[in-house]
Amino acid sequence: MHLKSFELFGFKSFADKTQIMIEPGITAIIGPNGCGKSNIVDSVKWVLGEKQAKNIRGEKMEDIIFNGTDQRKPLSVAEVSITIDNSNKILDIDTEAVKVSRRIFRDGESEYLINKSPVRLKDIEKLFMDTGIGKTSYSVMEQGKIDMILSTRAEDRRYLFEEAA
Amino acid sequence: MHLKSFELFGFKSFADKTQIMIEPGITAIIGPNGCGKSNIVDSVKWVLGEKQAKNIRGEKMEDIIFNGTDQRKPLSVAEVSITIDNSNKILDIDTEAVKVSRRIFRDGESEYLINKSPVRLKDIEKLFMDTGIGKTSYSVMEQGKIDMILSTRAEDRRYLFEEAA
Amino acid sequence: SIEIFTETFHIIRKNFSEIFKKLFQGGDASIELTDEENILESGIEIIAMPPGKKPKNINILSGGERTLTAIALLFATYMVRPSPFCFLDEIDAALDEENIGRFLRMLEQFAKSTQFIIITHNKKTISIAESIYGITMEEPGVSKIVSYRMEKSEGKAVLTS
Amino acid sequence: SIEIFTETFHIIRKNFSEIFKKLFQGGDASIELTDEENILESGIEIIAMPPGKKPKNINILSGGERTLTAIALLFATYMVRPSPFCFLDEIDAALDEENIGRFLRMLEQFAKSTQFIIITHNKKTISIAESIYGITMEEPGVSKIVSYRMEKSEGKAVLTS
Ligand SMILES: Nc1ncnc2c1ncn2[C@@H]1O[C@H](COP(=O)(O)OP(=O)(O)OP(=O)(O)O)[C@@H](O)[C@H]1O
Ligand SMILES: Nc1ncnc2c1ncn2[C@@H]1O[C@H](COP(=O)(O)OP(=O)(O)OP(=O)(O)O)[C@@H](O)[C@H]1O
Ligand SMILES: [Mg+2]
Ligand SMILES: [Mg+2]
Repeated sequence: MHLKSFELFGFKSFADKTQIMIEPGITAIIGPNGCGKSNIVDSVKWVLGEKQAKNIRGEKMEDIIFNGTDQRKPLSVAEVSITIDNSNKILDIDTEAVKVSRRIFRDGESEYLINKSPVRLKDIEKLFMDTGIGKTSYSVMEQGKIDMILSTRAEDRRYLFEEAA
Repeated sequence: MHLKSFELFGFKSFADKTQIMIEPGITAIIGPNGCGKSNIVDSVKWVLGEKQAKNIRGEKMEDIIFNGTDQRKPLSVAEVSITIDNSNKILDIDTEAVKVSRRIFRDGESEYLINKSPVRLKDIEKLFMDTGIGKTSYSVMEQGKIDMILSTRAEDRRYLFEEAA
Repeated sequence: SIEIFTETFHIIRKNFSEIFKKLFQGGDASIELTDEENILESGIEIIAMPPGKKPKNINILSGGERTLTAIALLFATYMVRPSPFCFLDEIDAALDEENIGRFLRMLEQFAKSTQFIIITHNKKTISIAESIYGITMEEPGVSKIVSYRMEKSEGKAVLTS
Repeated sequence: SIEIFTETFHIIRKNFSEIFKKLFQGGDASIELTDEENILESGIEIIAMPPGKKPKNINILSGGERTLTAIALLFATYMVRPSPFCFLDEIDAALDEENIGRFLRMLEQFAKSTQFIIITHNKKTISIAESIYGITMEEPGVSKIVSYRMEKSEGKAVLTS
């Protein structure tokens, strides 16, 4: 089970539809300050079910919708999709690849889809249970936060070990 | 009024007496991870009167005394001195250069000296009042903390402006 | 349950010590329960000693030493519960060139079974990637992606689209 | 007193806007009192807009944009209350090469009247320094200093002691 691709459309600075194919091994993402690299990381946390806007640098969830520039109007919806290879059927869905999507509208309404069928957020959580996907505390390491595990109080560090156990 | 030099002896990883001369303009300090560069910054904060050990990455003030390696025994005293050019007599001392020193012993006892005469910490604070030295909130920018002013709450940011006013 | 947590804890501790020693080429590291009597609620202490050093606590380590220690703990946890993919955002920022090299050699081992997507400004890190995406903002405020292929023979990145 | 604080505040705000525009080559920035009625206790809000962008708050800016904004505010305060010397510890860590260049050009202006001691791993930053100190740990755990002189003609650092 591996990541095949993900798509961003209207998510933060990705006003235009953008698809990123992911090969095996190591993929580097490069570019100047402020061009959108960390926004890609935020989009992955978000499509996997992030519930708190502040964990992806927003105040309200709607802040993640492209909010316009001097030249472009804001958009009214943001969508992120992640496509995961499922040829070994580890995910409990009967397709070779599974596409999970999340959308949010300006009024705060959210939609979730698995292979284009509307589902609830908890169906996505159930899909990924025990796969290691979605438990982003050690599969997504955010900018500037690598040594957070060392600064956290001893009592608060358990979560990392409990997730692995 | 400018910095001429400073000396570290027994301060953190500087087990041997070390003098650093400072020229006008820009001085770069380089070296591999863990070799002692940020310890130099800590020593400047400390000799200028830092009161809290946690602000120089310690738990108790005595933590700043060289605590030994596999090959060397711990030392029992740490001393840092800073020598400031005073040819324009901005500092209220009648010498061409003013040397401020601070020492700490294993039992927690501290000593302060101006040109080798013992003084109290508040004499050092009085010496530097209104000179811009010692108000380290904007003359010492610590590693990883450059954008702290942006993450602080609006109410807590006043200190930077009050110090400048 | 207590058994599963304790068993996982011991495996992670063993992994952490081995990985730390590789990344630091020496020294020692461990994780300890702060309260052995109360395993289900105990906090976890991290002890890390780079070669020759005897730090009293983890806060006096340098920026680069802390990053490398955190990476060791991350990889130690990975060996127990690998994720199919992992996103790392500029985790090499505080590392000097030598430590980046040691980190990358280890990353290449883990990348045999996990996809790593790593955001970086560092040339050494970019040079070990199998695929490279460049993000640009020719139009202010709007992100656009271009992909490069690494011409490994020439050590150069060649724009493919 | 209220007059001194208000006057200083306005000068810093003007400096901040000018310096930000230089570092970002455009855009706009400001500082505002959160409570105009209560100047002695009001909080201070920071507004920063890189060219073409309209960020709702400062947290959605990127790592490098935040560093550059903080540097602009630091220099803005400096112009009001210069310190004879200033220590900067790896503040270029999150900046790309182009932004490091813009930061350094500004640093060179301020360095005419202030001594800057800057800790860095970046070659560009090292190349503009008039003097360079290298710290080593040949003996594990014990810091030792060596000084280099920049041979600017050759762009190389030459060990002097
Ligand atoms: N909802 C939004 N609409 C439009 N632009 C946005 C939105 N949210 C964030 N941005 C923009 O995205 C930019 C930040 O992008 P990001 O954090 O991905 O940069 P980065 O490539 O990681 O840069 P760095 O190398 O500095 O870390 C900011 O300039 C911000 O204004
Ligand atoms: N009291 C002490 N006695 C001996 N060594 C100490 C003491 N306090 C700190 N150290 C050592 O100093 C080292 C940290 O030094 P410092 O933070 O200056 O590194 P650095 O050169 O800034 O590295 P980096 O580039 O990673 O930021 C640590 O390894 C720590 O063990
Ligand atoms: Mg970023
Ligand atoms: Mg450091």
